[in-house]
Amino acid sequence: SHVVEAHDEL
Amino acid sequence: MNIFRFAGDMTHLISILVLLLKIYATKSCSGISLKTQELYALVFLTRYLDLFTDFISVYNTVMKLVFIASSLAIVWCMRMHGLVKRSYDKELDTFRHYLLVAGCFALAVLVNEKFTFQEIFWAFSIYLEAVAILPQLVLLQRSGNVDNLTGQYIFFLGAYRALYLLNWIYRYFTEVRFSRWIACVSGIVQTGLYADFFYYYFLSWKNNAKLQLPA
Repeated sequence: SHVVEAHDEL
Repeated sequence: MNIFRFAGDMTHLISILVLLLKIYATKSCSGISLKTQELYALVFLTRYLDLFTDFISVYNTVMKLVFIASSLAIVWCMRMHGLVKRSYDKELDTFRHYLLVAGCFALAVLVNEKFTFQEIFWAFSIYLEAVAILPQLVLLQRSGNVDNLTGQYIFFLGAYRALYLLNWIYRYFTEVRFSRWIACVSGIVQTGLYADFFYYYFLSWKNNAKLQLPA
């Protein structure tokens, strides 16, 4: 499934 | 990390430092919307829920802490600090910002990257940030003349998200699976809201005149 990677932006 | 995003983060940091300088140096928050500051504190608190769960980098964690601490400090200052509190334009800062909170939360429940607690609050913070400046722009129009530091604060605040737009374009072309369309569309709306401010800010800079927004 479409894994939401951690948000790396502020 | 790319130069656009780093420049964007630094511009954002500068905007906060300019606001802190204005409040500290003039011991006044006239012309500043407490409602916008409260919305920003909510934006950071709901966006950085992953502060203790996802470690990206020292830079990322430090900046998140700085943004949360500074936004809360500004709200505290405007609400509690005797001298500053008295200079708050209470009767002009009347935007019903709770409507923005409700609307953005409803949208976040409907449109998000994943229907999880963290992702819904992340999307909420993205939508809320796009409209958080509205009470400040309304206050600006009502209070007529703008002191330099307030004008610079708003300018840097608007410029930082414009730099993020360049960052997303850059990442779109350089990273295979990069898609942050929620942040991108929201960022375009956010930057668009500053359009007329940027225009009058440029005019005041070109004519070396005081920043005046038409009433």
